[in-house]
Amino acid sequence: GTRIVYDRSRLMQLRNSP
Amino acid sequence: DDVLDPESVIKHPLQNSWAMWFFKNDKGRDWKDNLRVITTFDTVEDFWGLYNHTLPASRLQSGCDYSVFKAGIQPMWEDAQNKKGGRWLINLNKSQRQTHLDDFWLETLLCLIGEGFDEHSDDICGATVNIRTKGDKLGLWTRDANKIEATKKIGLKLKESLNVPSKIVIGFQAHSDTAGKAGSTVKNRFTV
Repeated sequence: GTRIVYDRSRLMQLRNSP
Repeated sequence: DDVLDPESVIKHPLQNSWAMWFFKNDKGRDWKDNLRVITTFDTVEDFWGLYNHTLPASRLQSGCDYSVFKAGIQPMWEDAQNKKGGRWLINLNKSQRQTHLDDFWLETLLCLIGEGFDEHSDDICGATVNIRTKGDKLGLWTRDANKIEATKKIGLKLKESLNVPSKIVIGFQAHSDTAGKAGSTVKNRFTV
């Protein structure tokens, strides 16, 4: 099946989203 | 129009649910009572909510541990899903607590929750950071020590994510080799 993957930059980007 | 963009309100799901554990070495209590789940999370937002509101590893008292493991796996080698596996171990010297520890821990967590080990992500159980006066230790725990190629690839990806220079060697210890033995006498199954 598909795997939900987040790379480091995406995770850091989401750190500051409201 | 003030219709909300779903992307901005829906939390981003993780592939796995994870539990963050805390261990405090209170000698007056049974070892198992000193180990507790802080919380579990399965979205990026909930991870950051947790991470941003817990004390950095570098400021924990000596003798304490943080562990983040897939839900259902306890952060101990006795757990059925850890037993056949082992851990990549990164030993830090005393000065690295202030310079490297928190970054190493965060980068490791981002690899875990983001499934950063590609097709080997299923072999990951969790990670632990041990705060000790003689030198802090960071461990990445895998499911099966006999899967040599997969385990080596996980070790290489860990080094890459933490920017560990290639000349610095890290070792993998199988739990079956370490159970009941003093740390220093244990032989690495392999190194990268």
